[in-house]
Amino acid sequence: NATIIAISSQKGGVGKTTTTVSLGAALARFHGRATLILDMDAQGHVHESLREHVVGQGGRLSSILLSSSSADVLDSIVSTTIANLHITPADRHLSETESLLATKIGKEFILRDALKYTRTHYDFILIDCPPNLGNLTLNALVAADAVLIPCDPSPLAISGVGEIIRTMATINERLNRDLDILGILLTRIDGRNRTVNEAVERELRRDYGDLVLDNTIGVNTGLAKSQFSGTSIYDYDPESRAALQYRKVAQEMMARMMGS
Amino acid sequence: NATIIAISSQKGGVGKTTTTVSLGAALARFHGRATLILDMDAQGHVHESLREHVVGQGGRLSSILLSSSSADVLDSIVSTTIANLHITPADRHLSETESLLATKIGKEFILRDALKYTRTHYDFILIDCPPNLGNLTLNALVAADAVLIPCDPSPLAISGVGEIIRTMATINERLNRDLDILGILLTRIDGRNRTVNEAVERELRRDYGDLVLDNTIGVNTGLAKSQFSGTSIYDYDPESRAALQYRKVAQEMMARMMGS
Ligand SMILES: Nc1ncnc2c1ncn2[C@@H]1O[C@H](COP(=O)(O)OP(=O)(O)OP(=O)(O)O)[C@@H](O)[C@H]1O
Ligand SMILES: Nc1ncnc2c1ncn2[C@@H]1O[C@H](COP(=O)(O)OP(=O)(O)OP(=O)(O)O)[C@@H](O)[C@H]1O
Ligand SMILES: [Mg+2]
Ligand SMILES: [Mg+2]
Repeated sequence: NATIIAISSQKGGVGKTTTTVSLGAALARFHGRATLILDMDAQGHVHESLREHVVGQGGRLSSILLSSSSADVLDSIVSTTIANLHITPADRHLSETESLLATKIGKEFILRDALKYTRTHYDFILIDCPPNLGNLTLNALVAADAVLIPCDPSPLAISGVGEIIRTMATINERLNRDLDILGILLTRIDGRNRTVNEAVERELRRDYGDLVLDNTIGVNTGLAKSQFSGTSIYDYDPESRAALQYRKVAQEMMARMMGS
Repeated sequence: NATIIAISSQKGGVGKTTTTVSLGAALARFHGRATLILDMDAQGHVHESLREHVVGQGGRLSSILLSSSSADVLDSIVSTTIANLHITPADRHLSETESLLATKIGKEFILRDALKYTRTHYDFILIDCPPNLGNLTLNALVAADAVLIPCDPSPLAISGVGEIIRTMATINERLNRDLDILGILLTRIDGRNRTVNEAVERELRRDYGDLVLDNTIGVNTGLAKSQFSGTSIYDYDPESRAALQYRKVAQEMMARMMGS
């Protein structure tokens, strides 16, 4: 059965998609793990970031989540030219799905149930979440074994970390789950802003201790360029700092998941 | 009657809140305009960015939007120590309001109607939107006279511009509105990434022409530092490039609104 990890923060632009895509590609390519990246964000940026690799059409995740019968996510998946990596395609209709899920019985368990067969086909499933704590993120958290929280070095992003952890506590209590925090990943660290970086890192380590991953991600324009080109960072610029940093994060993630 | 401007993009982290707060403070402080900043985002980052200036408690915007009687936004407003500037306080309950609005008759007009008295008290009302195109953003767009779309120099943010413009076209057609695009503001431009910046600016000017504002905002750590301190950029570092750039954007915004 697959290990399912949700990558989530209510704060926008902290690097959720960049992290999900870079970790997924690393697990598939450098560790031979059968990996699925599931895009729960109506923006569809997983597909956009990897568009040169995507093969075929796939189905809409929104119809699987809204279907009354026991549809499975397997019906929406497309493969990529990156060995061992599959994704769910972009689906703009996820935007309306947010409100349509609200009235369903057991609305939080819909994705978990739709992954029943899918999880037997993969070693890892990474879920890219939208920048909110609505029903789609709730579904991702309930389906997941652990959550990775990206945070960029800004006061506004720090408050996003607290919000998601509060939401997870409510899920664990009310829905009888045992959802772990995999960790907090510091992203978009700009070497020029030492005072802000140190202040943010200090505050995070004070509040969350070892939950803050040892490896961090610096600002690196190769990531935006790779997104422009529609290929993963390991194809676009395999020797870039970002490629090496994300490979280290993938290793730390696997170690943390094995350890727990 | 106030001029109402929504600051919106589905893309997270492009500088919606930083822009709304910096423009609102400039209109109030340098142009003597009675200005209200309305925070439609459950993150409540308008309040967080200006917390040293805020005076008093205020009420929840979510209860005004969900109330069956004709409640008015005036009931939630707090003043600040910045002359001519009021804001609506942070309201975490806006997150649930998103789905709760879905079932109301004429759900898109709720904010417009709740601003009936408020708009007679101000010259400008700026609405900070959450990073999605759900019911709260929809309400902001329907209540607004024009929309300002921040976009950072990244391929993923460009696709966010197209999405909001598509949504506006649907609003104008179905809800018989005449919502203008005030313009597209390039934000977080990092002088070191010339190739990405030029590629993004070329693509935006090709697709949207004069809609792209002449003035742009560079990467400037003073903005994050001012958010740490809970004061506006004009109080934290009045001579910074960011302070001067946002003052120019405020002037261009006023000129564009007068001209249209
Ligand atoms: N380490 C980095 N260095 C430079 N740019 C980065 C880095 N990580 C992400 N970015 C850029 O920052 C922007 C935000 O990243 P991304 O879209 O992955 O964040 P997100 O949290 O998924 O955003 P959203 O909230 O919209 O889903 C993107 O344009 C991306 O190219
Ligand atoms: N010009 C700039 N220079 C440097 N940092 C900036 C600039 N503009 C914004 N930022 C920083 O980028 C981050 C994102 O900005 P902001 O929160 O205003 O974006 P947003 O679009 O409102 O995000 P969200 O989608 O979460 O609402 C913040 O941490 C802010 O401090
Ligand atoms: Mg994303
Ligand atoms: Mg914001």
